[in-house]
Amino acid sequence: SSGFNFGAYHSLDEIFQEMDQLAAAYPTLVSKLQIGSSFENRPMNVLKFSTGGNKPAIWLDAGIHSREWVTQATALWTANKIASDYGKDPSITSLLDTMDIFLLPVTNPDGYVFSQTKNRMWRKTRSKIPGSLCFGVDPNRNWDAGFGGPGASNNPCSDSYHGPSANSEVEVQSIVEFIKSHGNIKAFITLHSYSQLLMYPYGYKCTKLDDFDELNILANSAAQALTSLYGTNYKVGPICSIIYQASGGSIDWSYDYGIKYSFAFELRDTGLHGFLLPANQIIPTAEETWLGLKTIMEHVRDHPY
Amino acid sequence: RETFVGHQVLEIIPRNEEQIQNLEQLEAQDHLEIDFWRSPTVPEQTVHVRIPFSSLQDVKIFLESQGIAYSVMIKDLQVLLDEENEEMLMNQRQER
Repeated sequence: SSGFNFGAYHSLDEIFQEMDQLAAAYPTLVSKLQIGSSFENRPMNVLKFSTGGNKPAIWLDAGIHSREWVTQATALWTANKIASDYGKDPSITSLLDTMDIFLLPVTNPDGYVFSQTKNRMWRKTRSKIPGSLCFGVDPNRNWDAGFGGPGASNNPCSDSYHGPSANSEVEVQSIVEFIKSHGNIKAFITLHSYSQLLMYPYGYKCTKLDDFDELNILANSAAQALTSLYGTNYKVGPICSIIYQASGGSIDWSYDYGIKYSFAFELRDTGLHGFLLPANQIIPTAEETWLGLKTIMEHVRDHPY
Repeated sequence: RETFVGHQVLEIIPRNEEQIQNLEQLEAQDHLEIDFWRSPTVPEQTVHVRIPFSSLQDVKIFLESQGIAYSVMIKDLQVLLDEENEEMLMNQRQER
């Protein structure tokens, strides 16, 4: 009803306006929470989907690496999908009758604005590093999971700089505090792009996790569901073996914190556009990703722990 | 706004561990200001790297000297960015 075009890339202000619009259009289901502020004082806005009560919850975030614009766009499409399908799609209805969903569409708002106004290739936060001329920390090397280990740089000018200490980035710290204070998050799913991967822990070490068999089967089912729509080919496995060893990542932290269902998606580019995925691929990307997400969320709903 | 005129994105497929190590050496050379979009991981897996115009010659010479095959994935990044920007402006106008 807002006339918002989900098949286009938008400014941060437009995304925030549409989040408000969703909360206004579905007042009994959707609300907006601010879980913190970024380094440059932009709000960390989360959409909460809840039918009421104190339910276990699923966490979804997108856009921690700001230049991966298809992820922020996918998150917003997903928000609209969840809201509009509740009461119509039995699976989503049953999910939201059992669990809440928290969705953070723009995890790195400063980086997103910077990537739209100054440097399209920016992927880090915008924090000032004492003693360095360079700005920003890779927020997916900043979590307290093997912090500072292999696959993260100690050079503040590097795109994979881990930061001065774990949780030094207020954007990361805000999520950690929210997850801890909630106390009943059962799944942690983060959206990145590109490469078409569906990964589970670990990245900071290359050992097999205790829940390997379950997560591997589930991730393969999710990837299969995703592929079924447009044939997009996904690889599935632990971060360490399907990309490379990388320390300080979010899903390693969430898994070690006790959130068994921790996954990271790397969405499309299937057509050699890299981070510059044409806007006409946003909706197909979101549609196929939704099938993968739904598979995971249904499993989480049906396997309480 | 920073421009990326003349930046190219190369697609590289390392054939063996030695070539992966060569690419890692390349990545460590800060002065080249190259940006791996998809980093080298295992042999035969595609690598994508953005290279500023000023480093193109050096990088291509390095790859050729090491016998590492590559092709140009994006010929001029700025052309794609201009298209993207134009599309965003058009969408904003339509939504208003």
